[in-house]
Parts: sequence; C-alpha cells; structure tokens
Amino acid sequence: GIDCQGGSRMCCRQEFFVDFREIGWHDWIIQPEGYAMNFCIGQCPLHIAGMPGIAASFHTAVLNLLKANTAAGTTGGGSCCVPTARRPLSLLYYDRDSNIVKTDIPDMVVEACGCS
Amino acid sequence: TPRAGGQCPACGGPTLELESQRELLLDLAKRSILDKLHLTQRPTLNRPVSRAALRTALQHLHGVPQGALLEDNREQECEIISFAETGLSTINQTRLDFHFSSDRTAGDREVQQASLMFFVQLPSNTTWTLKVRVLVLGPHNTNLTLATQYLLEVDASGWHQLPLGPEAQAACSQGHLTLELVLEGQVAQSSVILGGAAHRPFVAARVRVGGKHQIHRR
Repeated sequence: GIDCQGGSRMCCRQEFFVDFREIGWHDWIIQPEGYAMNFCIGQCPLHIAGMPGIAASFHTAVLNLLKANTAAGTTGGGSCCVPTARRPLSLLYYDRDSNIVKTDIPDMVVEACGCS
Repeated sequence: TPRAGGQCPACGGPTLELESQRELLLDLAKRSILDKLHLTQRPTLNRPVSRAALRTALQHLHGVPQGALLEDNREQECEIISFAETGLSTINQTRLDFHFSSDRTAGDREVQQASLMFFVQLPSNTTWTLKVRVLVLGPHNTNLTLATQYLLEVDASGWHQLPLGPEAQAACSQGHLTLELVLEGQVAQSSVILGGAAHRPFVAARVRVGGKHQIHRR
C-alpha cells in the first residue's frame, strides 16, 4: 500500500488519528490513548487499478485489466480506493458497571489501500 | 457541507469541506467503536475503581495471543474483570457480589472461563479451610440458592485463584454472580479476606459475545 504524501492524487492511505482525550472518552477507555483509524483516498484509473500491488485482489487486477482493454462503457463501473488490509483495535475500557473489559475489535485500523 | 465543484477522488461523490470531513470521520470512528462493543452510548461510570485495584487486576489479566482472533465478526471474545461488592459479611463469612456488564443484550454472551481472585491475610504457619459457595437466583428470581461449593486449603497469605465451574459461569453469563467465602472450623480474630483498595476481590472472565445465535450459510 502507498501512504498519501503531499499532492499525491492516486489511491493511497491517509493517516487519521482519533485522540480519545480530545473527544472526551479518556475517562472510560483506559488504553490506548487513541485510535489510528486511517482511511483510503485517491483516484483509481483503470490502467492503475489493474496493477498488481495496487489492485485490492488478484480478481480485481484481472477484472480491471479486462476493463482497461475493453472499449469504455461496455463493461461499466469504475474502480474505488478501498482498504485492502486492516488490523484489529485492542481496547481496555470500563463498562457501565465499572468492570474492566479487554477486547480486540477486528478490522478497525486501515493498514493499506488499493483499487477495487 | 459539500465543497462547491469538488469531487471525492475515491468515489466520485461531492467532496466535503475539511472541517466537515473531520467531524464526519470522528463521528464515524465513535459510532464504529460503540457498535462493535454492542453499546448504544458511551458508558457513564457510576462506581469508580481505585488505581490500586486496577493495577492489581491488570497484572492478572492475560492478553489474547496474537493471531487468535476469530474470523467471524459476529463472534468477538473479550476478557472482563469484575470487582466485587461486599455485602452481608461477618468475620468468618464474606459475601461477594459481581455485576457483569448490563450493556450487552442478555443471552448474547457466553462466559467460557472464569476465575475468582482474592487476597487472604493469615497468621503465619497456619492452614485454614475455606469454603466458597456459589449462590444463584432460584426459579422465581427471589431467593439465592446454593448451586455448588468448593473447599480450599489456604496455607499462605497472598493472592489466591479459584477457577469457577459451569454454575458460576452461567451466573456470570446472566449478569450477576454471588459468592460466599466461609471459614471452616476456625474462628478468626478479624476477616482473613481483605477487601481494601489494592486487595479488592475480583472475577476475571473470558467471554464470547454474539456467538450463541449464529446462522450458518449453506
């Protein structure tokens, strides 16, 4: 995956950190101090969307190559910049009964982006 | 607030002003965390836990091994530490009440493992017998009845761990567990089960959420 830098317009991962203190959640979430949410942004023109490594999957790469080699409009549908790798968010927090809960929420942190 | 003339490069929709985008993302982050924790709103803490109790409890909480996460999002495992509330106690008998989270829908969570941790202060070179009684609500939800009991030989001061069986696990799953710790055969000068800030008894439980009513695709 590619991380967004400067004026990049192609599909990339934009870092976005949610500080629990800033949103007033630090009293009930013990750890971590924030959530590195991140998100995907950027263009996915067909010639890029079919490239291995940028395509979200092998299936997508083949499909986008097919689209790129077919007359525009016959296959329909564009390509979007979407998460291709995600990891869980581990949380340690107090519930309403003041119990301490440790849990891992799957698929919360965007690790890499690619073209659908 | 859509930005005039702009197009979102990821999906072709109208772009948002930077501040609106930030607010939207923050809102999305909050909502996804609450959704995944099966909460409708952020918890409001009514019974604060002391730092000492928190530190002690965390030292006993084992982390989930990396890679042990479940594939299915509908099932989620978590570990809960529930601190005891003490009630109806004498020197020889201590009653402990545990309230498990009422945030989650009853019946949608299953306690798979639970252990009681308690701190005992004994005179030196003595061995005491301790009976731990698991009390559950009767069929009409009125009186507490004895579900099972454990006998322990305790010969040293310090933290002790008692793995709890299916009866206690079921009570935890339903949201409330009552235990009675009774000294057998001896009369103590003062309570041997300590309950101060750093020695507050607790139950550590491993819970599976949302795994009971799975629909399998065929």
